[in-house]
Amino acid sequence: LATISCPAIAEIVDRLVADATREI
Amino acid sequence: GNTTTEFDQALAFALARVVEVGEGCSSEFRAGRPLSGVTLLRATVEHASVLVHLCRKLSAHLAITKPANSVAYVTKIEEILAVAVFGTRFNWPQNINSDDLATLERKEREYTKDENGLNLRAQVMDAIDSADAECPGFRAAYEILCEFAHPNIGATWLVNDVPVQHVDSMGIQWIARRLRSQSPDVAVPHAFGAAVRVVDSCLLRFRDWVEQYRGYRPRVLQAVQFAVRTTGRSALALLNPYDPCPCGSGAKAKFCCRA
Repeated sequence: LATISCPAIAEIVDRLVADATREI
Repeated sequence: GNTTTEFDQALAFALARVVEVGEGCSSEFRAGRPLSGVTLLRATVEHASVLVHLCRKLSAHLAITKPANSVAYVTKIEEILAVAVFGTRFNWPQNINSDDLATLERKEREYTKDENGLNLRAQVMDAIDSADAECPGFRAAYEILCEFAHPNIGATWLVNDVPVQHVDSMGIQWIARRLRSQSPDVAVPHAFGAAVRVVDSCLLRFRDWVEQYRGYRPRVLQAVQFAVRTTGRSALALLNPYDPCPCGSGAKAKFCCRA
């Protein structure tokens, strides 16, 4: 088993949301 | 003549969906709810991959530089854009006001017939496969995410704490599982970590895809103008010459396609 960090995944998605928001 | 407007709107709608689902996903992870977080991560990935699919389909279509029929050529662009925004599996045109779902047969539920000459059939796996062609491993990563978003074993992993294992004096291994406490870390198989890394590296290219999409606009406009000027110019005489040209160029009709 590996340990994943929930905040790390949230950061990945936040970056996508920021990219998409900037373009709208 | 609405095609260029629809081109701009398709991007706006696609991005708005990514933003809404993505914001939900991020806040679920931050709130320490990885199961709903992963469910929304899978949805976010689906919404983001629609843009890749759109770019690939437009790119393939716009590669045809000398279309035999300029109107059919623009109609195909129209269809590509419409599927990205309004694509469906459920037969909305027939069932939009249905309230007796129990009697809906499979054949009635499925959207099979074209709408106004446009085929709007869509399923998300088309987009996932397009993304996989751009980012190898994307489809596998998506399937792994599905395993965690569906009521399958992955979802069970997400609702338990890191399991405690011990071997007793008789050599029997015990695994103690406990429902999760609110910890920011989750124990998952390595393949899940790999899936997140693939998603991460693929989503890093999202802005490039937006740029790529924007880059198609001049050619879409050109195709619309060609269709208007070769087949529809007489209809432009009905318009006020000082109104914006219906091709979407932003110029007045008199100085654009009507000229």
